[in-house]
Formats: sequence, structure tokens, C-alpha cells
Amino acid sequence: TPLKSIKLSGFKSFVDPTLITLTSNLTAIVGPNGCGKSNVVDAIRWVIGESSAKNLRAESMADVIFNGTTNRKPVGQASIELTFDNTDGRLSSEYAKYNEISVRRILQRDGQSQYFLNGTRCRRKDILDIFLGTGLGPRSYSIIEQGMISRIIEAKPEDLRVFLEETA
Amino acid sequence: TPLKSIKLSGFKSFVDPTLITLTSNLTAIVGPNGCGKSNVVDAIRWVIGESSAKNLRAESMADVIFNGTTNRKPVGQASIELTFDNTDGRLSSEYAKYNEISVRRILQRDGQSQYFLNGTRCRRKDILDIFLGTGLGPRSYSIIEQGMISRIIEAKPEDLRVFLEETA
Amino acid sequence: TRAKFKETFDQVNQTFEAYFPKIFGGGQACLELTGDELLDAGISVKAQPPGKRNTSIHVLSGGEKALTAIALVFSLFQLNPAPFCILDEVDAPLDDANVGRYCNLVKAMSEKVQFLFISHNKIAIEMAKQLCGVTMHEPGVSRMVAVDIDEAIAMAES
Amino acid sequence: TRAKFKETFDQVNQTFEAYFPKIFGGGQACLELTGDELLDAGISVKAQPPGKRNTSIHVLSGGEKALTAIALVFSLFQLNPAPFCILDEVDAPLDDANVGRYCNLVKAMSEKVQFLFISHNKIAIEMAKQLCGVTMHEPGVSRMVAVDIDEAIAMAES
Ligand SMILES: Nc1ncnc2c1ncn2[C@@H]1O[C@H](COP(=O)(O)OP(=O)(O)OP(=O)(O)O)[C@@H](O)[C@H]1O
Ligand SMILES: Nc1ncnc2c1ncn2[C@@H]1O[C@H](COP(=O)(O)OP(=O)(O)OP(=O)(O)O)[C@@H](O)[C@H]1O
Ligand SMILES: [Mg+2]
Ligand SMILES: [Mg+2]
Repeated sequence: TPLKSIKLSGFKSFVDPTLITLTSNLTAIVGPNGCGKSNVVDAIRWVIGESSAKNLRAESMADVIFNGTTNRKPVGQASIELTFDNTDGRLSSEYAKYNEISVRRILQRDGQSQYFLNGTRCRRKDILDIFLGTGLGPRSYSIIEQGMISRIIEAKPEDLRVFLEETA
Repeated sequence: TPLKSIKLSGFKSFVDPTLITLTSNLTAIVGPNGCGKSNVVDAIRWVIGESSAKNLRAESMADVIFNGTTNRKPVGQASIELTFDNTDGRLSSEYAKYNEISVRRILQRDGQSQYFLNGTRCRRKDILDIFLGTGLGPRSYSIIEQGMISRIIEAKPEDLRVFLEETA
Repeated sequence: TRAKFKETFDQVNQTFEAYFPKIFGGGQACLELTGDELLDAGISVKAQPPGKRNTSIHVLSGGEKALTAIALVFSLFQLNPAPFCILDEVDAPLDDANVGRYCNLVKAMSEKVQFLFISHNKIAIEMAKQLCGVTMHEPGVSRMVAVDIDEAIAMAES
Repeated sequence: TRAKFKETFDQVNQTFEAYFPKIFGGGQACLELTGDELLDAGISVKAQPPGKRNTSIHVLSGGEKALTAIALVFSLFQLNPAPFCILDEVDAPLDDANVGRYCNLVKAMSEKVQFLFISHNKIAIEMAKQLCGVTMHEPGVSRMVAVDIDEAIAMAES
């Protein structure tokens, strides 16, 4: 499976370090309303470079950091790490030579996001470059958010064109 | 039951004269995707005065008239009639003295809508007046369209105020 | 007038504060005025599901938003019960436990209000006292069909 | 460039024209360019469910729109299969027969593409080869739980 695992910590309702290992091409995430399923989707879009808080159902980017429950205090940092299997070399750029690529994003309450590629600090642009041309990106057709499926065909013609050009 | 029956003819996918009689306070409309359930809701909003084609999933008002299938030709007129039980006198204006009130709207391809109250031609405004203050109207909180339930709480504060004022 | 608006606001808010914990099994919610001037202030919604700290509706999940909105609509109905209420698949985002809570609320209100609702969910269909089936045996042409509960459920499933 | 865009457009359109009747059990659909100048023309969707005459997407029902959009997304995937595909309750507006068709399409594509999907629908959950449960035993705190198929269905229902 291209995406091997998702590590969440301090991100939205996933306050405790959590590892989700993906072992098949057909993985279902299930659970009652409000338990945190769509937060996992937000985590994936955030780590691959989503820069708009509004697109993450947040009012400011700091809102993605766990901000407490009736029994727990807020924490100071959110961190998400995705690990990809790159043995087929599909993910581009100079990292193509690695069999495994990990992408990580960390945000503290006071500041900027930090991005890491295989443990080494990098820029947001480096993360976007890796996925360039693969059809994957924070707002691409490969991630369909809750309630948005029909918007694709209701989109304005010029917006649908942008969608298609991403495929090229 | 306040609403006793809905008569549809030539309206969207209800090309043949159809009578739906409501015999309980808990009526479910069921059927597969695309069979015409939401068209019944559109029919009710249309006859009580909805004037925007866009709010009826139509590009122009003539689009509510049955426009054919692979085996049937389009028809020239759409007609919807609602019959209300008014024995409790809740529906206002000079019609309050009738035990039963029927509201009808007819549209032909070439022109204006015609409204009828208990069989007598009237204006759109007369229909709106009947329901004034009852909480019922083409866009009131008493008719929730498909996919719109969450929009009520996502509405701008000034729009939510309008909703509330309708209740007063 | 100011007094009339304030009175309506307070009444709906009171009902909303009472309904929310009923439909969520706990938590709290309220309406807030966005300005001091009563004549033009807007209204915003605060909602806090049980055990959670957030009150902004933007962080709510799909199901939580739908349930909060249902509680608000029913609060408006309590104050001024329109002759009937039409609900078109409002239960689509809900898991079955919440569909159950939604049905309990609808059943309780159906003593005062006539409901006409559309759903593909078996639990919601089972609360109906009257079932109206719609088919398109002839493609593109809607026709009403009498159905019993088993047929209705089968229809929702096919 | 013009040629590149036209080639991509034609390929996606061809796949979309082929997928639509598969997922709807008939009918037809296509993409149309909204202008003559290839460099800035927009794209609009035409869809005609089986037996119907309308081609505008505005008159489609909630379920028909979702199904048409799914066919389009999968056509984009056929041309350029991204490493994975995430679907968050795209089956919510569908009746069970259409959920079945959607699942068949996902299963067929899962040979080339990794799917991560969220659903409350039993039929969709049953197609999964891996199940990840999410709970909030501690209110407000999400935790992953191992679940089997019966637990997963029970979870979707509670
Ligand atoms: N920064 C944060 N800190 C703590 N909790 C948060 C934070 N941001 C969001 N949440 C919580 O996450 C919950 C929403 O989770 P999510 O949208 O993933 O639910 P879901 O499982 O998708 O539910 P549904 O089935 O209704 O769509 C909200 O109740 C919200 O309180
Ligand atoms: N003027 C018209 N003439 C003929 N058919 C029409 C007309 N307007 C709409 N339709 C048809 O009505 C159908 C949509 O019906 P409707 O939205 O009521 O379905 P639904 O039962 O609510 O389905 P879902 O469960 O997917 O929401 C469309 O397929 C469309 O072709
Ligand atoms: Mg969700
Ligand atoms: Mg519908």
C-alpha cells in the first residue's frame, strides 16, 4: 500500500500519540458521530500542505491543536506524520531513491509550521513538490471531504477545468 | 392532519395526475434514488408561492413542467393543488370561515403562473397572506430541503435573525 | 419592536437549551446575540456536545451539526408550530443511535405537528404511521404505490 | 499547451462516458467544453440517467448527483491514479442498490489504487479488507480500536 501509516499527536481530538497502520487497499474507518473520523482526513490534508484554516474546519490554524476537554487541558503542539512506501519510485524529486518516505508537520501555539522529510527539516514547497504530478495534494480529486462529493459536478466550468488539469 | 392531500399533474417527473392523501401525522415518503421524492417537496414549496426557479433546482420556471422521457413527449402545463383541513381556523384571512382550504397553482409554458384559492382565481399575495404568521412559507423553517439541514446553523447571524423573526 | 424580538429570542433560546441535551444525551447549547442593539443584532449558535470543550459550531462533525440544527428547528416549532413540517433526508449524516434520538423527538412532536419526511434509513421508516412509496417503473415517470413496512424498507434498500 | 489539454480532456471524457452507464445501469453522460478557445474554455458536465430526457445536472436528485460525481472522480483516477484515494461518506445520499454499485466500482479500482473510506453504511463497511474503529470512550478524546466486522457494523449503528 502506498500509504503505510499515519501518526497523530495533539491534532484535534487525537491528543494522545496514535498510530494508524494501513495494511490493505480497502481500509474503512468507522465509529459514531463526532468520534474523530473526519479529523483523520483533515490530518492527512494538513500534513501534505493545506494552508487554509477554513478548509480544515478551523477559525485559525492553531485550532488544529488539541484544545482540551472537560477533563484534559489543552496541549501546546500538534504533529502529524505520514509514511509512504516508495519502492515503485512514483514519488518524484531527489527523494525518489528512498524506499520509504516520511512526511511530517508540526505546529506549536506560538508560531509557524515546521515540515520534515525523512526526519530532515524542509520547506512546505518541498512537500508540495514531492506530490506534484501524482494527482495528490491538499485539495486534489484524490481526497473527497464529507458532504463535498456533489460539489465537483456543481463547480463552475473554469474550476472543473483546474481539476482536470491537475490530472494531466 | 392540517395538510390533507397533494394533487400533482405535469409537475417535474409527475406527468400523470397523481393524488397523495395524508392520513397521519407521521408520513414517510420512500423510494430509490431519482424516483421523485424531493420533487414532491418542490411541488409543495412551488404552490405556496416559491418564485425563484433556482430554489426549485430549475434553470427557468418552465423547467418545472414535465419535459418528457425517452417514451413520452413533454406536456404544456404543470398543476399542483394542496388541500388543508382548517376546522381549527388557524389559517388566517377571510378564508378562515371555510373548513377546508385548497390552494392551487398552474403554469403553462408560455406564461405566468395562475393561483387559485378554493377554486377561485387569486393573486400570489393572497396565498402568501393565508400562511402569514403561521410559520409556513416557501422558505421557512418548516420545510427543510435535502442537504440543507446544517446550513441553518452555518447561516450568517443576520440571516438566522430573519429565521427567528418569522417565528414571532 | 425591541421587546417583541427579545421575548421571541428568549423563548426560542430556552427551548433550544432544553432540547440540545435531550437529543445529544448531554452537553449544552445556546443562542447568542452578536450586538448590543436589539433592533439589528444577529444571532449565532453555540453548541458543546457532551464532554467536549469547544463551543464553536465550525469544529462540529457532520452528524453533530445536523443534530444541532434539528434541535434548533424543533425549538422554533415549539414556539410557533407551523401547520406541518417537511424533512428531506435530514437523518443522512447521522449514525443509527442518533437516528433513534431524532425519531424520538419527531414522535414526541407529532402530537402537535404533522410531519412529512423522506428517508433511506430503516429506523426512521419504521417510525412512520403512513408510508407513501414512489416508483419509476416507467423510467422518468413518478408514480405513487401503496407499500407496507417490509416493502418500504426493501425500497429504501434498492 | 492546447494539445496536451485536449488530449487529457478526451481521455477523461472517454472514461467518464464508459463509467457512467456502468454505475447507473444505463443512461449516458459526457463532458463539454464551454468555449471554442482551448486555452481558456471551461468544462461542464452533462448527465442523463437511464430513461430520462434531461441532461442538465441541476435537475438530478441528491443521489444521482453523488453517483455522477463519483463516476467523474474515478475517471480522473483512471487517467492519473494518485497514490491513494480518501472518500469521506460519499455514499451518504445513496440508496442501498446504488451503494452496491459504488462498492463494485471501488473494489475493481482497488487493484490499482489504495482506498481509505469512511461510511456508516453496512454494505460499504462489508467491502473493507481492513477495519479501523475510532471511539471516544473518554469524551472528547479519539482513540483507535481494533474491530471485527460485527463490531464495526454495531459501531456504525450506535
Ligand atoms: N482542536 C481540537 N481539540 C479538541 N477537539 C477537537 C478539536 N478540533 C475538533 N475537535 C473535535 O472533533 C470532533 C469532530 O470530529 P470529526 O469531525 O472527525 O467527527 P466524525 O467522526 O467525522 O463524525 P461524523 O460521523 O458526524 O461525521 C468535534 O466534536 C470537535 O469537538
Ligand atoms: N421538468 C421535469 N420533467 C421530467 N423530469 C424531471 C423534471 N424535473 C426533474 N425531473 C426528474 O426528477 C428526477 C429527480 O427527482 P428527485 O430529486 O425527486 O429524486 P429523489 O427521489 O429525491 O432521489 P434521491 O433519493 O436521490 O434524493 C431527476 O432524475 C429528473 O430527471
Ligand atoms: Mg465526519
Ligand atoms: Mg431527494
